[in-house]
Amino acid sequence: QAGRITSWVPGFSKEHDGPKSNQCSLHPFQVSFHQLGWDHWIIAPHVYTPNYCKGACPRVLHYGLNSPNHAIIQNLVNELVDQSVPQPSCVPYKYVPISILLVEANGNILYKEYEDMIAQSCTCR
Amino acid sequence: EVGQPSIALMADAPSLPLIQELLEEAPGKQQRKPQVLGHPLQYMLELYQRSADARGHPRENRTIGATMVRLVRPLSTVARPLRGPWCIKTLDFPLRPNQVAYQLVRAIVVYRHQLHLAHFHLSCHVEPWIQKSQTNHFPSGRGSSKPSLLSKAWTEMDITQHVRQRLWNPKGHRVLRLRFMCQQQKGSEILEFQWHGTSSLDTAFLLLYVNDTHKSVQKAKLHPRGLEEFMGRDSSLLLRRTR
Repeated sequence: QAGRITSWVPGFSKEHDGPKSNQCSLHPFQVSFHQLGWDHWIIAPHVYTPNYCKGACPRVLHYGLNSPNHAIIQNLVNELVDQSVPQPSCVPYKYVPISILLVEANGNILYKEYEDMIAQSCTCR
Repeated sequence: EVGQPSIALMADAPSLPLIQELLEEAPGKQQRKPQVLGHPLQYMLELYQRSADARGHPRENRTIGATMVRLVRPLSTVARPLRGPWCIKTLDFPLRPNQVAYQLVRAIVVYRHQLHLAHFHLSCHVEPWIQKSQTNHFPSGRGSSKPSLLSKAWTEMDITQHVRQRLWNPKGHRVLRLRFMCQQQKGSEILEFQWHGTSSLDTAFLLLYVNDTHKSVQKAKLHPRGLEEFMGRDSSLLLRRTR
């Protein structure tokens, strides 16, 4: 449990992780296909919400972040052994697909479900 | 931007399927959006609205049964003048060269079974264009029992079996050829009819419901069996070394 581990991580204090608002989390973000330069062939939808993950990874990675064992060890290595080994990064954990209707160069129309197009949650790894 | 050299280089990497698709399917920026109007566009918009919400999220209860639906328009038509009460049009639907890499779920031809042109009232149906001595694999009945996105004048016909047997293999023809046959409705005076005012798009289009198998192919490459085979080869090397 994070609470118990933090007691033996040398020099650990909650202030080290910075303000909670700056911690690794999912940020909603919307972009239009016009902005991406794809509106000349995508019929629907008009907007796309890929979202993104941003923020600092805490020094002790709790369960809610779904970090793999490797990330937890790498964090400890950074903390206790070698600071040239970077801390884990805040990246997407789960994705959901998006359905797109587009017109092809030859005038055919395509409906397609593209996997892993929208970030749904984040992790530190 | 699509078409720039940097993206072309990225497409060489087999792990970038989205980039590959953008290069294959997207019209160039300088190219105008192909004009797609009328019934085909309406049909696909309704299919989209049934299958996804306004933000593009696929609906949980969607009944589409495939991850991809391609509407193919006929490439060219050869119209033959009226023979008795019949007039016939040949429709060619081109298939993409790599199409068979996808798993075919369903193939549907959508066509107008009623045509009203000037003084003509025609009843129409489609048939496969098959060389003599070959059997007809089309269903004898007309239309589909599935809930339809169509207005009254249009009909769907399931031709999955025909497409699967004749076209969906690496050696298959790359073109699906159909005959669009119309007959003047009974009681109307037989007049000399020409296919004026009916573009091929106004009469029929093909729908291919397919599943993308790229992911499963990639998974198969990473399957433990591959590793076992590798290990097997490796262990035989070790054995030889021991010997």
